[in-house]
Amino acid sequence: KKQPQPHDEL
Amino acid sequence: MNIFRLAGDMTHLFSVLVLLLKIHTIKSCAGISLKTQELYALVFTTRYLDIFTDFISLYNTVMKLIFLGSSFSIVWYIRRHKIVRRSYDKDQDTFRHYFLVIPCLVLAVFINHKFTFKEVMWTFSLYLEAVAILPQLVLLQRTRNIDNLTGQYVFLLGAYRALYILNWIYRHFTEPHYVHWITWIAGVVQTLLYADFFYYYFQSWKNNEKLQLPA
Repeated sequence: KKQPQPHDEL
Repeated sequence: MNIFRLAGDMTHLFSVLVLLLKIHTIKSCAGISLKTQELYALVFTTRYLDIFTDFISLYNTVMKLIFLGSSFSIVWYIRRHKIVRRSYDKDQDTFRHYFLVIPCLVLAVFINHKFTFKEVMWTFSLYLEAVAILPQLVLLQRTRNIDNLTGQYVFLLGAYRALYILNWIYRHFTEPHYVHWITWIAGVVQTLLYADFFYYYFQSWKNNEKLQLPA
């Protein structure tokens, strides 16, 4: 299932 | 964290260090676009609004602080440092900020994953980062003698973007499937902007000549 992207990149 | 992401972050970090080295030790910002540096300061400010609210890892927080601190100090050096600022060629660095900032802002307001202030700002920072290198590339084209450090700086920035794409491909196959088409499209556009530069960079390296972009 597609979820919103986590902002864990820089 | 995978190896591509780490390598991407490290090339990004090295690019900033190379630029700071040039500015701090040689006391020169010749060939460096202040416009691009100001856009990066804006990119990091709008992207890292979550720095004190969402904790991801110590690594993440430290890197964010480094990118924020370095981008603002580079802008300060070029604008205010009494020796460095003399080497800034204002007449060549003519790209207008608002040509890039306004379309990116409009795009972020209409095309985003969630219509909240933080999310729109984060999306704006992705769009703006994709095109922030343009004033620098235009300036490189106008510069007859691109010095080594400036060439390395732009090369490392391009390498960072290419490694991030490998990171996304890797994450796509190894992690739960997130919706990240905005990041992907902006990232691919950003990397493509370096294609021309890469071509001439490798040519000059292969032929052992000085780097020069055709006008």
